[in-house]
Order: sequence, then structure tokens, then C-alpha cells
Amino acid sequence: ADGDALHDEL
Amino acid sequence: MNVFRFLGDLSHLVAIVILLLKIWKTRSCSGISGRSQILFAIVFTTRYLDLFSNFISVYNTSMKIVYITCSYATVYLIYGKFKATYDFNHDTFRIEFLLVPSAILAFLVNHDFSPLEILWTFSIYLESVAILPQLFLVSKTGEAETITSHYLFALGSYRLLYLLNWLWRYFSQGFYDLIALLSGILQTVLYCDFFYLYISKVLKGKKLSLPA
Repeated sequence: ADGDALHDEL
Repeated sequence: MNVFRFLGDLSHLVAIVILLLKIWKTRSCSGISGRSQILFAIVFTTRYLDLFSNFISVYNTSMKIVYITCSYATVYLIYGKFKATYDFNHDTFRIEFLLVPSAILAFLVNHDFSPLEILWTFSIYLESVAILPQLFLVSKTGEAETITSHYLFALGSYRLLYLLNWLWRYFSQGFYDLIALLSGILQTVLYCDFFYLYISKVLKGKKLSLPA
């Protein structure tokens, strides 16, 4: 998924 | 990963474990809002649906599994095993007033109109108000057990630390997410009066009691 759609935080 | 985010996750984990242990050890969920715990279980479920489809790190996946497991276990203990000690008379906050607006807002304001993203956005909005039934319960009973106030302090601190994490990420990476940021500010603001009571009373060894 592109950057902003990928949520890397919990 | 910066120190604020790590401490935030740690604080969140401590809060979840404190609550689970309190209910398990005392075999009682008195003073705990089951409705807030239901909302937290919904928050984790709707936020971590990408648990298996989207691997970020071992840390990320394992923490998600712990959060989801503990939140469902807590709901089970409250409404299942120890329901005799559940304070249903005072735990009466109408959670539909939190669920419906969060769902509507998630459809209107989001980063991407895809199912996963709308559910993520819904979980962010819901989490910002999910503690209200618990704070409402404490205000109705006029007091909270010391262990419950430690739980609330850890839970409130987690999102405060995330605000510092976002400040850090903005200045170091230019990263920001207005949806998470504004929801996090609201979430933390809701704890302000509790933080004041906690620091002025509980840390001095007194019981947390709201002015009648």
C-alpha cells in the first residue's frame, strides 16, 4: 500500500 | 521508532495488563466500566484487521496480538466470569452516542475511502472517546480504587506520549497525520481533570475521590 495508507503505529 | 512512541506503547501495555491483573487477582470488576472495555475491544478489532495481511515488524504484530487478546479477555472477565461484581447500575453511559458519530465521521473524514482505511479511521475516532463511560462511572461513584487510578494514569499517558511522538516525527521526518493527531489531542484532553486529581491526590497516598 502507498505510504500514508500504511499505518506503522499501533 | 522513537523513545516517546516506545514509552507510549509500554504505558499502554502496562495499563492493559494492570486492569487484567486487577480483575483477575481481586476477582472483581467493581469500579470498572465494561462499556469502555467493549469500546476498546472494538477499537483494536477495527484497527488491527490488517494483522495478517500487512506485516510491519515482529514488535508490531506481537503487540497487536497482545492488545486484542487482553482486551477480549478483560471483556470476558467483566461480562462473563465476574459479572456478579459488575456495577451495571452505574455503568450506564450510552455508547451508541460514541459509536454512531465515530462511524459517520469516519465515512466523511478519512485519508482513503477504502474499507480498511475507513475502519482504521473509525477506530481512531472511537478510541478518542472510548474512556468516557469509565470516567462517567468514576464521576457517578465519586471515587476510584487506587489500582484503577493507576490504570487510568497509564492509559492517559500512552496517548500523551503519542502526541510527543508525533511532534518528534513532524520535526524529524516531516510526518504528520491530522486525523490521529486531533483525535489524540481530544483523547488526552479528556484525561486532564483526572491527571490533576491523580497527581494532587493519589501520588500523595490519598484515595482518588471526586469532589461530591
